[in-house]
Amino acid sequence: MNIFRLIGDLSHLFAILILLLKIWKTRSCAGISGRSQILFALVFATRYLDLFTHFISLYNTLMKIFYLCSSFGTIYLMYVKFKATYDRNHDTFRVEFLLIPVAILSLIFNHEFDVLEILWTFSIYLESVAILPQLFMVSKTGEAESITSHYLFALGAYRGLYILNWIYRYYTEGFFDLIAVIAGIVQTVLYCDFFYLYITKVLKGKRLT
Amino acid sequence: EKQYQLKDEL
Repeated sequence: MNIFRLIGDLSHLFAILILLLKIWKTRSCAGISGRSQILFALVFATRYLDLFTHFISLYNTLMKIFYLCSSFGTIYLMYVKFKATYDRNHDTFRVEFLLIPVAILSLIFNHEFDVLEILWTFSIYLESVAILPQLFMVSKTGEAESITSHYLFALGAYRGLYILNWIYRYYTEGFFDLIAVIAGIVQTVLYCDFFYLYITKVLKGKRLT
Repeated sequence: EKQYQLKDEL
């Protein structure tokens, strides 16, 4: 564990929490893409199957359980409790365009042809593009509430910090995971345009439009 | 048989 990894994980945790709190406090999930949230839940469900087979650390186990519960909790709030506020007309990104290529890629480019390993690879590839329905929704409606912007920023910062963590780990431990690094870079790049708008607009108190 | 590569990252 290094500082980049820790802050990255905390940023991820923070992103999920502000999203849940936003929905809970405003009793509304307007502006949030349910499709991205389903993809994230699928990412966690396929990546954290090793909860049942391997123990890594208490930190690792607790974080995984938190991510799983909170992502399914978000889906429950969006599709059941505050269903009426879900902006489905603007949430129209075709997720099969992500799921199918990601499934094929994970079957071809993986560390080992093994069920757990392939599902892990699938989750890494899927995570890198899972935010696209949300970004698509923001571009379609032409704006995002500040809180949604903070959520996106924290979520993007998490993977960016992981890249610093991988550079650090490469020099200190010789650790290098090509699949995670490439997918992590793709994931971070997808947020770049948003980061720019966030810094130039949202931090100056303007709405993201 | 190769051992499963532990994933310590989230």
